[in-house]
Amino acid sequence: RAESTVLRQAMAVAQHHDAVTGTEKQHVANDYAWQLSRGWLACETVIKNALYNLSGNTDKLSICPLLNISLCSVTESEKQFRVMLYNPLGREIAWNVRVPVQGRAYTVANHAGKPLDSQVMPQFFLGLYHHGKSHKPSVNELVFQASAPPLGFSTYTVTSQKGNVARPSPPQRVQH
Amino acid sequence: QEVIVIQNEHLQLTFNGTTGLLSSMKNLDSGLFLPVVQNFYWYQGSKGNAENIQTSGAYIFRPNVSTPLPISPKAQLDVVKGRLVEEVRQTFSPWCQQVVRLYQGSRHAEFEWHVGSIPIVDHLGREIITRFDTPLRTKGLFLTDANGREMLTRRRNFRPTWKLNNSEPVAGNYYPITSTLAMKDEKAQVTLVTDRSQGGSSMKDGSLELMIHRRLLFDDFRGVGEALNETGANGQGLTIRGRHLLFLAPPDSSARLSRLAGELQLSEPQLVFGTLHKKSR
Repeated sequence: RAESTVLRQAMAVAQHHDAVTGTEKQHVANDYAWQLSRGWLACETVIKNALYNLSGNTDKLSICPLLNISLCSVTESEKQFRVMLYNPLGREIAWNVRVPVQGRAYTVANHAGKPLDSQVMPQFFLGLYHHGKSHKPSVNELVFQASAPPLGFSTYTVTSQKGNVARPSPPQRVQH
Repeated sequence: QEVIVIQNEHLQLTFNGTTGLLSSMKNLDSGLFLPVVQNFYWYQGSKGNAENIQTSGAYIFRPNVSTPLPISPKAQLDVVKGRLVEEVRQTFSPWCQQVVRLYQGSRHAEFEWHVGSIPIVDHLGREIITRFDTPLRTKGLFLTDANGREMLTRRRNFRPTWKLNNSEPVAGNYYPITSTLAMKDEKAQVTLVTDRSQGGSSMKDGSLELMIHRRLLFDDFRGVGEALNETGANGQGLTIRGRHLLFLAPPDSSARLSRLAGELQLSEPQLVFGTLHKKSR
């Protein structure tokens, strides 16, 4: 269900000084996190609906909430995908997009089909998510410089190049 | 190598090949050069002592000594250079790593750190900081933001409206950093922009520090009734990843740079990914 009320209510609860300062008991911290997570999930649908309406495209849209720790099932598994950047600021921005990928070479194009510079590099922090067991990172990161208009969005298409070997994610990474 | 250098059009960072630590920063536009050493340290959380039973906990920051210990004096290095980004990857310990990046066209250096789970096998509470040491003559002054709006000048061991008797030499000089911590002299300003609210200070001239993670083993008797020892689903302490932006610029032009970057940190773009439906494909 698409609604922003769940997140609004969770944010209201999190105005309590314990949530702001982190002085709550552990089980309360867990509940704050749960409420915010529920709110975020409901808002994802709101964002997707808005982007469907604004862009008019028929892509299946996904949001990767674990992108901050370089996990995104879409970019790691698809040979072609689109990246949409919504800019909440009232000025044009430039942003370095970093997404986890399995392959070693990709083509990135803007909405007009113009190819952009991109760079693929091995992930660095990956080994730390394996409960302390060090292992050689097997997944790469794709970097490209994107821009977005004020309070608007831009779209980029990423395509895996031919001969680009894609490997499935190790199951424990996906679980984590 | 003795020296490792990464650079873009605006900045150049030098790392000491022996210690693996950042050793200097140069603003290529203004020609400003500043030796900067950055490392991660930890304060040991107080268990209380004969003078005062107060422990370090969720409400109270009370390290047992004023000098933090380095997590490691050296970092293992890995360097990746490409057309869009050059980065130095530092491993300080199995639970503390960092990537220092210079993106093409960027006027700041990005420090992405990854800390946790903080070990407690020795039964010591740890409060982890990142610290930038420079030779800037800051005369006991530094700047912190007031909820991202006005920048306030702070002076060590001083309050503007009463005579301070500082009984906590570290905690008494810590201030909330909502987005920006800075220091300057006549020629240069060093500014740190955070991606979240943190505590920070300048414990000596030319030095800036930010607290990035804490794991403590005692309750601080202020009401929470638990030690600040948060664990994840796997029972281990929390792992935290975050970002600091470092600017070096003349004082006159620093605010404009860091303010715009701070705004973008706070309201970063939302990424949404689309996969083509079979029909449209």
